[in-house]
Amino acid sequence: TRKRFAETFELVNEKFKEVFPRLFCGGKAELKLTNEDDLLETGLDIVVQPPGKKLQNVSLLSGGEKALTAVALIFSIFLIKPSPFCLLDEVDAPLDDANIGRFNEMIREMSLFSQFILITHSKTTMAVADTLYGVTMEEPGVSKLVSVKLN
Amino acid sequence: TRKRFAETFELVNEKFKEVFPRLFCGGKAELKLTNEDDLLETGLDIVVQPPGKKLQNVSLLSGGEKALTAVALIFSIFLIKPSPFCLLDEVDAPLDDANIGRFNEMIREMSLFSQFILITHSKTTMAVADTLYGVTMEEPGVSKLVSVKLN
Amino acid sequence: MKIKRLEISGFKSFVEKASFDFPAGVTAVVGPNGCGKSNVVDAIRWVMGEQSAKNLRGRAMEDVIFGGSESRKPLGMAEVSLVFSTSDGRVPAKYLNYSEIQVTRRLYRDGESEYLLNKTPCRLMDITELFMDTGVGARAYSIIEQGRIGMILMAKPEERRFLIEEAA
Amino acid sequence: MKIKRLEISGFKSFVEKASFDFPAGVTAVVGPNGCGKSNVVDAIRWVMGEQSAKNLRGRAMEDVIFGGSESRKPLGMAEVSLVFSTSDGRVPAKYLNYSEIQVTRRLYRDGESEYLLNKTPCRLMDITELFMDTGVGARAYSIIEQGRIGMILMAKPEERRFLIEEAA
Ligand SMILES: Nc1ncnc2c1ncn2[C@@H]1O[C@H](COP(=O)(O)OP(=O)(O)OP(=O)(O)O)[C@@H](O)[C@H]1O
Ligand SMILES: Nc1ncnc2c1ncn2[C@@H]1O[C@H](COP(=O)(O)OP(=O)(O)OP(=O)(O)O)[C@@H](O)[C@H]1O
Ligand SMILES: [Mg+2]
Ligand SMILES: [Mg+2]
Repeated sequence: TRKRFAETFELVNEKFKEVFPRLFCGGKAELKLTNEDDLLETGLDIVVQPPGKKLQNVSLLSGGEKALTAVALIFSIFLIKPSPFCLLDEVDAPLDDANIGRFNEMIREMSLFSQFILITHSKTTMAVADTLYGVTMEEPGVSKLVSVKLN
Repeated sequence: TRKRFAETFELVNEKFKEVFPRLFCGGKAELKLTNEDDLLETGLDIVVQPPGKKLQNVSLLSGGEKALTAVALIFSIFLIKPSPFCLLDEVDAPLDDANIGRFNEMIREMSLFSQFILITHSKTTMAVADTLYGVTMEEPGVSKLVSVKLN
Repeated sequence: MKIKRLEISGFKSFVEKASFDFPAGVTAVVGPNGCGKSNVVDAIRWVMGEQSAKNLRGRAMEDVIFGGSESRKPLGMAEVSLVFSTSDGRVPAKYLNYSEIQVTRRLYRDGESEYLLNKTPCRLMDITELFMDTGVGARAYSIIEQGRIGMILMAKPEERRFLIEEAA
Repeated sequence: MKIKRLEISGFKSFVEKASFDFPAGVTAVVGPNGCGKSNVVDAIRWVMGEQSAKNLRGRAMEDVIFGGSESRKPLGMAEVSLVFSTSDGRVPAKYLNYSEIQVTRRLYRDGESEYLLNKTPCRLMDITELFMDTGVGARAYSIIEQGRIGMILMAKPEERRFLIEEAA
């Protein structure tokens, strides 16, 4: 319905304007509707300005900046309407250590009301987990679970 | 020309059959022409079997296995007809430490006849470099080069 | 509904039954390339009702059944169970007398499918209804598969609107 | 032809002139997200004659000129120079008396382009010819951009044949 789309858009946008500078340690971003007069067909544009940089076409952003921007949008929607659980598979792969730190900090906060399952190769991310599962393939082709409970 | 394509294909294929088990520490792989009778239009199929696993559709491979398979093909072509230099931008991102190690070992060997420029976040990869360049953005939006010569 | 436990048996590389307990908070899954981590994500998607083999990196749904290794024969069936705790009370009325809800999906190599709710056979529709009613449905923003995070920025503006629609 | 040096000035985030020496062997380029590492790859592609802004993550070629930051105004020109050493002798006859070959490309905001070989103005064609003759051309398998390695496996079989064609 048009009204609900508009309301949700407003809520997510306000949240996005908060979450982006938090993950990027500065800068600003917002969502824009491509066609405000047609809420049933309009698209969603993302306008981004990393800290200290000038507003530019999103395509010029770096690999890590693009990933973190997408994460900011996902987290914003999640904060407006949380799911009971959230599964992220190697989302931290393109991020440097500083960004991974802020990413994990937000996940720890959101994990108070939702379960987070993170697949990762990053030792930094492993360090913030409450529970750790190791998957091994000692016998080739056969997955085996090794649980390492941390708390 | 048909003849040259066929010869090059044979050379690259033989090399690929060597390089893949080297990067994967086992297993086998080969290239197959989709249409052997039409060398001007034929496509290239990749058949892969990681060590101990069964031959399966390439799409079922893991993120890291797909990346390493692509690297094996790139390296095979490179070994048949080396370029004077090779630029790899965060190609090691999805690889675990063991695979990064074998990847870097091959790069060191090939660097005897070609220059390799690797963009990476991995400390393991940095460790095999002869020269290290750090790019910083102390002033936001402005890239600055800091050279750390290692040898 | 919180996830309590995930049981995978015969699904992709999980030949023998593997059981994951999911306590509250953050759970990290780690391991070398190709060991089966993303297969766990596929298992969760699958038991929640995924109908497209492509979304599970396969060509046909049969691809999710363990296909054998150098040392093991292929299996004839894949089974995944997801057990939810109803302790937070957010469940449809008919489940209020249960402390757990177990969703099970099986696929046989001949193509036969089975769905079970608390070990009682049911239809796929009952499972998708349960997930819809409890808000647990595989929303686009609650499962982000490997390599898919980039799609949000690369997508056309019209393709992104579903993110708002799902949260609305 | 080995690469000796790369000089970037006014190209993307490299406001002030940056000079990279490339000795033999393995060079690693490191730094935090967004600091400019991939821009170095773009600079090399660009000076070798890249004509499509899309292949440089831009919408128009003007996007490669430094567009300003919070503290700096935009620049009016981007310039990249790539200096090759001819010591390995693999150069076209007309360059044999040079110890270095310097390829320079400039772009002005009004759209004017300049190409120079050893600081002498030339046409784009002279540059692409040089790269073709010396086998230095940006072959698909000698520059792998960020995120592009996956394309080899995801591509259709017909789309992959160019890899063999380029090596043939
Ligand atoms: N039906 C099947 N039978 C047996 N093995 C399978 C089946 N389907 C997939 N596999 C295997 O599972 C492996 C992929 O596992 P998965 O994608 O979970 O790895 P991963 O741990 O996520 O690795 P990465 O860190 O590289 O992403 C592949 O090697 C594939 O061959
Ligand atoms: N014309 C331009 N003027 C100013 N800044 C630019 C211009 N073009 C691109 N940039 C900036 O350069 C940055 C991207 O740099 P680059 O892609 O090289 O990062 P990176 O070091 O590779 O990061 P990552 O590790 O995330 O891949 C972006 O923040 C972008 O805004
Ligand atoms: Mg994976
Ligand atoms: Mg980059």
